[in-house]
Amino acid sequence: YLLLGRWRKKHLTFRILNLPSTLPSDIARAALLQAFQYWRNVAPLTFREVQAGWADIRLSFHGRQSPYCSNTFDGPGRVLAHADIPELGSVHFDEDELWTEGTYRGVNLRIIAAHELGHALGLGHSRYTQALMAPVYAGYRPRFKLHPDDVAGIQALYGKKNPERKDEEDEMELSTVPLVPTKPSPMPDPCSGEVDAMMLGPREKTYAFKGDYVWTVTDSGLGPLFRVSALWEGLPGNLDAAVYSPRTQLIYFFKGDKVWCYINFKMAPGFPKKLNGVGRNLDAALYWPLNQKVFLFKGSGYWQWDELARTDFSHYPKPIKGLFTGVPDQLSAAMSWRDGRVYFFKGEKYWRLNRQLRVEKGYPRNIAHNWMHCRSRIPNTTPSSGDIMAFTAGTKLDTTPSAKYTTLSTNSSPTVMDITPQATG
Amino acid sequence: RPLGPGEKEAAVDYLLQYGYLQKPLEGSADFSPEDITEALRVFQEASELPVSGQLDVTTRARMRQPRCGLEDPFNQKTLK
Repeated sequence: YLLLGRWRKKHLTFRILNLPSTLPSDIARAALLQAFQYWRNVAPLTFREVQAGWADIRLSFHGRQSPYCSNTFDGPGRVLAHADIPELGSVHFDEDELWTEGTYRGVNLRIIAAHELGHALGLGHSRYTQALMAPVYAGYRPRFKLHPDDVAGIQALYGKKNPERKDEEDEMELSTVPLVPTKPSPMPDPCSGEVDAMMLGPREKTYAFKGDYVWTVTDSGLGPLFRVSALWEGLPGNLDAAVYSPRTQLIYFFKGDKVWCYINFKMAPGFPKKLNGVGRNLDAALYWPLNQKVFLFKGSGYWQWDELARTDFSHYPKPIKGLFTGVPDQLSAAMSWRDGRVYFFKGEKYWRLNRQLRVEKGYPRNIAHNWMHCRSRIPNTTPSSGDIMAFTAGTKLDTTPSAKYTTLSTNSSPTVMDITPQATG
Repeated sequence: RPLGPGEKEAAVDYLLQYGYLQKPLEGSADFSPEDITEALRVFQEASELPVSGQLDVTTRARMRQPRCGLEDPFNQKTLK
């Protein structure tokens, strides 16, 4: 890595002055926000967006002509973007590029923005051709992450991300949200086993939602219960469903006829939106990594939704039993978990499905005992590898954010991909 | 493949723009063949290409790759 300069402060403001025309603005914004997140995850830096006035870092798009940049661009290809080093803060993208997200086509805005922010934070180009800070764009990578050389460079400038301080920063971030319950509401007992929703969230943290509260579930125990609105400001309790999409790195919450969408723990602009094309008062939602789609469940039916494409829901809902063999109707919650299996929750019980979406032998099992680490009043069932045992309390609730978002919508174009059994073989 | 019209000039412009050739502080930018060979070698090494010092096909192709507009700090001489 090469160090070109550094900011004397670590809490920076930023402003997005305009967006490219080749991407829906919410996806472009999410890409830019995620670009900041890569650096925030590995260094004691924070970035606060301002909508007007001066900002330390200013992102904008211009082409061959620009009233405020002598370094004009060259049309599609070749130079994609440039940035000034600290403490100047300007970051410019060539508006003539085909900026994209979630595809190998065009130029991935999130990765290029992360590179240019590296410059704006003080890094020069890296000798490692696979590093983010390499001069030449290495193309779209679905599971992109910083190269060790990028991390070493930014930490040489700003130090390591101190986990304690990280919590402080998160606490500080949380402190802007009323932690005191606005009105008393009964705190649920995780050992009741009943949940409103389950979600495998960012950084593979498992969240359980019940009433106005949310807690994490880990191999070693349960995290403290937080009010849902203390983490996701503006989100009501008693949710119908929750799902995190690693594809877009967005979190969706469903309740009644509305959907909320969050980038990190910040609500995406324009949300909540009314649901259209799918049922209201949903039962459950999950993200299926094998086809990167979101599945929504209600009663005995399901909808399959492609976040990055227009989905025709006219052939939905389809019968749950037609795709998820052995799963009951009227679910409480659903989740694809980090063991590669799909879990369905109903009442006090849960079912585990294999990769062929068939319920495995020995299910259903008891949620309280196998997920919530509660001493069960029922005969001990031998837990399988995907279940969780061993008990200690006090796991820190993960408030690490991640960012990108899209909108839930329908129109006449055909469903992008049908995954009925014959199609998936 | 022999160099097309303007390809050599384009390559020199690239090496200049991205810090592989040092812009002379005064006078016109006419570089000695040795300067250009040295700059090409540094560029090829940094790009993990065969280091020939020649403006060969793979080097020209690499120069057409989409990239960041900032300079590269790989030529220790120009970096100073």
